Amino acid sequence: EPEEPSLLKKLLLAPANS
Amino acid sequence: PSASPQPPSLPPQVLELLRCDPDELVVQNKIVAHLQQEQSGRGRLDKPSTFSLMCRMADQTLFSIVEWARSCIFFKELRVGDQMKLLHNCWSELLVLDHIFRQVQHGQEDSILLVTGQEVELSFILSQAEATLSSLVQRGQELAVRLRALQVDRREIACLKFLLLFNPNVKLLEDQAFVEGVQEQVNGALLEYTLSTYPQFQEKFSQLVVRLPELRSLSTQAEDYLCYMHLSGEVPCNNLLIEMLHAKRA
Repeated sequence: EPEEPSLLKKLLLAPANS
Repeated sequence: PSASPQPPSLPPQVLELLRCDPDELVVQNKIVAHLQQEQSGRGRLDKPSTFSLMCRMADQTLFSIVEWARSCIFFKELRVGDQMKLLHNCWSELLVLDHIFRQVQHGQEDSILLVTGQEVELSFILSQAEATLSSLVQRGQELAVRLRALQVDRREIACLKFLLLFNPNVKLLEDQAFVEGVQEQVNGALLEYTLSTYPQFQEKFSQLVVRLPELRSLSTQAEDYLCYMHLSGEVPCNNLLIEMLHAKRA
């Protein structure tokens, strides 16, 4: 089962000012 | 008291680090708006417990810390893997330091200033909280008193935050040398700043740095408490706070 993406990773990879 | 005198020459590096700091009022308004939105969604009758509210505040403050980190000089040059490792290592210290410096600026030993700008009587918190949380809050207040006595200012806190974030002891970093280099540069900038700004207090740099292990001990105790409360189902789930707690202890 694919691991749920980390919230932290999502935040770090989100475009600036998103 | 933490308003620092105008130093003859502010090390440019310290200016750079300070420039990364977010506008406190913007952060405060964002968190207040978010909590109000959450509460309106919950309905008037569903009143969160004091601890649950504190968790929500801490969670939102953690979001703002991640936002600060990702926009920081040096940090944005790292790959996301290293960024995550560094934040997993120091998130609780940054949270606790954020809280403690707010109390240093607040300057009141009998009350606590929350990130939302609300002031809460210490006696109220101690009457509500059980023993472990009370001791945490007390320890936080004591560290705030010590830092206030040192006349720690915003620029020094900006440097300390970088020293916490760029911790060369974090394992399995891809770019270990870079992190070590930043740690060295920031140490140098903080030393230069304290010597030039507080010439009458030659030991200020070492007095500041000696507080970091205390901060780490306090943040480890806070994590332990959070873990305990999480296992008792007391912490609102699905939030950054719990993810970071798990990541650090995995």
